[in-house]
Amino acid sequence: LFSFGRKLDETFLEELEEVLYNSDLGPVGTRIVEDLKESYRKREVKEVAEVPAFLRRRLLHRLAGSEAPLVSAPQGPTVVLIVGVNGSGKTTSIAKLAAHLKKQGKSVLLGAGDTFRAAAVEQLTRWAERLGIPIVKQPTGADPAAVAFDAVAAAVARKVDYLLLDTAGRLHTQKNLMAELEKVVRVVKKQLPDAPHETLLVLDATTGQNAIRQASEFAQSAPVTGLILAKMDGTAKGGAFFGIREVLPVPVKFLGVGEGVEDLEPFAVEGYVDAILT
Amino acid sequence: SLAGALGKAYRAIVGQKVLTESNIEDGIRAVRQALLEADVNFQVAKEFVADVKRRALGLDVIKAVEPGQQFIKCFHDALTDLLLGGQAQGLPVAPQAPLVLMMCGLQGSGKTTTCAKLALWLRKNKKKNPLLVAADLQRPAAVDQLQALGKQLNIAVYAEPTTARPPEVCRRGLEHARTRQHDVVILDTAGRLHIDEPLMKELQQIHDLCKPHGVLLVCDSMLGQDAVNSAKEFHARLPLHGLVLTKVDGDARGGAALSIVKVTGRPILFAGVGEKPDDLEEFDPPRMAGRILG
Ligand SMILES: Nc1nc2c(ncn2[C@@H]2O[C@H](COP(=O)(O)OP(=O)(O)OP(=O)(O)O)[C@@H](O)[C@H]2O)c(=O)[nH]1
Ligand SMILES: Nc1nc2c(ncn2[C@@H]2O[C@H](COP(=O)(O)OP(=O)(O)OP(=O)(O)O)[C@@H](O)[C@H]2O)c(=O)[nH]1
Ligand SMILES: [Mg+2]
Ligand SMILES: [Mg+2]
Repeated sequence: LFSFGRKLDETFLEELEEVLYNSDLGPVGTRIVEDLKESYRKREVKEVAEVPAFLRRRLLHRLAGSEAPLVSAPQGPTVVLIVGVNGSGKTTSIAKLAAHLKKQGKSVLLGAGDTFRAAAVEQLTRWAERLGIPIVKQPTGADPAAVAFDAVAAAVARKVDYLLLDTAGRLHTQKNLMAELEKVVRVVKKQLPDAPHETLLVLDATTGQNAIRQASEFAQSAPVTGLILAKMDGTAKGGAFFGIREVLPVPVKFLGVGEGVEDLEPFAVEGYVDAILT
Repeated sequence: SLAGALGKAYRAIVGQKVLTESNIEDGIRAVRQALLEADVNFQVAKEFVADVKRRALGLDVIKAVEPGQQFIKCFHDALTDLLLGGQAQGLPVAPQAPLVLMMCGLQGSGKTTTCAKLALWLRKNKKKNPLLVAADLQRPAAVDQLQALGKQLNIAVYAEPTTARPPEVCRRGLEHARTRQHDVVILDTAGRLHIDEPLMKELQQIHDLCKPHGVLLVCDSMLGQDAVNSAKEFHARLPLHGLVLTKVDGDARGGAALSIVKVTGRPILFAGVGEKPDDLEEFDPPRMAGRILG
């Protein structure tokens, strides 16, 4: 695309739009190409060789402030609520986050808040056993708010550093399930006024523009404070994050880069942008 | 909405006899924009729009129909045809029982849930006696998940300890099916990345050993541009019979469906429309076409 001596013409702009579009930037990509056209017209960008640097600046500018570490409550357990649509990678991300925190010498408690899906409690329990981390759970079919209540109570009683609370996958179009999520948040807040201290929305990096809907809708029902972009080890670039930034400017705390317990990385904006421009 | 955008673009057609290159230019651009916003692949959208433009040019403007509507209908019909693909063929028919179906796809796409749904659908609608085979031995409690679903629906599940290897589990599952008079076997495989060489090879090993009559690629309807990358690779590695689109009960426009059908040349046979076992429908191309166009 940026080969030497290439003209900055309509064909180039369309190819560039396609490259950005292929990374799921959607309308944001179109807008960036419009900005480039404008800068070219104003002679701020004079030739194709200057385009990569222009793009990099623009993309980094849009993501300014999008990195942040996991929060830590000033006192008492830090309650981390994990939410997101079905199959996005919530339960696996919790296992990875738990392992990461344990490695840092923190004490962790897991809450098996998905009481709906077949073998969801079993799945998180297997992870808990593998990691040697305690878990609060009830049988499938129990009220998720009841599990949340028990988990927070246990976290306080055992004086753990972190409580990671799993929730069932749900589509934001399911009003009753979004109401259920609101109830879980209320129950947690009632016990610890500042909780959940962190609510992480787990997004599948292969998701297209619907990720923007997910972000804005989930933020209506839970105090989303950050994102986890899972499955970034595939060929998807997770570019929907640019669109999300315009409706929900919260940081990406971690990237999921595989199915193993070690496959969690802190989000690094430069690497993320470079991958899109490669 | 597309209808709104086309309504504006169609002042040019009012009073015209025929759809021409110039009077449909704005409309073409509006449709292409709608497709891109719906997550349709860039090249697929380009080719599709060019193709419909060829069909639309020279069409007489039907007096009784609002030109914008006629134009939308042209696209809607073309999109429906494309999505219809070879749907008429449905699931494969086995020359002798059992019919063996193999589910594959990316992580979290809905394979395990779809296996259970499909088994229930086959029992209810085709009077089959299905066997589910739990061949995902790597995800924690994946076997438990399929067994729990089987128990819930009173559908037989063949499972082994997770120390076993998926190809052998599938082969023994087939033998088990024959001894128990099951006439359909559905193999649930682990989610995997299309770029994971060892796991893609494992899928081919399962295929070579069990010779399924149909391989179904299970795809999440909210997939973005990466849909063509994964679909192309699965299609290159395995003879795909058809596709299942899941989580259609969400509000993703579903443009990935169009892209995947286009690059694999295979039809979408079913749509997952919820988490419950009976939330499986035969795919409805005209309805999906309307949804993609927005
Ligand atoms: N390659 C890859 N796979 C992942 C990643 N994160 C999760 N997965 C896989 O994605 C699938 C779904 O993960 P889960 O953790 O069960 O997802 P979930 O959001 O809890 O799913 P539900 O509870 O059913 O909504 C599993 O096969 C995981 O191993 C990741 O970062 N990379
Ligand atoms: N709303 C909705 N949820 C679905 C649908 N199909 C599957 N799910 C949910 O999506 C999540 C993932 O489903 P699974 O069946 O575990 O997906 P999978 O492809 O087997 O996952 P891996 O084995 O980890 O690759 C679960 O929470 C399912 O209940 C659907 O059509 N609609
Ligand atoms: Mg889960
Ligand atoms: Mg599965």
